[in-house]
Amino acid sequence: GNNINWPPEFCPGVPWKGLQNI
Amino acid sequence: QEPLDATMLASAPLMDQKQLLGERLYPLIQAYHPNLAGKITGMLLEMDNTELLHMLESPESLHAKVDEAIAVLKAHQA
Repeated sequence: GNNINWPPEFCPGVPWKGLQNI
Repeated sequence: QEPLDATMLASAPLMDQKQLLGERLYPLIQAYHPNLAGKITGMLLEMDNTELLHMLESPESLHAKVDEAIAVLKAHQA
C-alpha cells in the first residue's frame, strides 16, 4: 500500500522534516 | 532577498540546506499551483540540491519538474 502521508508537505517558515536520512 | 548560490548553500548545515531551498522554491511554485505548492515543494526537495539550485536559476527546468511532480501526485492520489 501507498503511504498516505506521502509526499511530505513543505510549509514556509516551518522546519523541513521531509527527509528521513539527513 | 539575495540569490542563493552553491557556495552559500554549502556553508549552511545539511539540515538547513533543504530549508533554504524550500523557502526559495515554494513562492515560485505557489504562483502556478497555489493549492498544491506545499506538496509539490515537498516532492521536489527530495531531489539533489544541485538540481534544485539549477531549477531556481532556470524557470524552464522548474516548470518541467513541477509538471512531472503533479503527474506523480495525481497518480498517487488516484
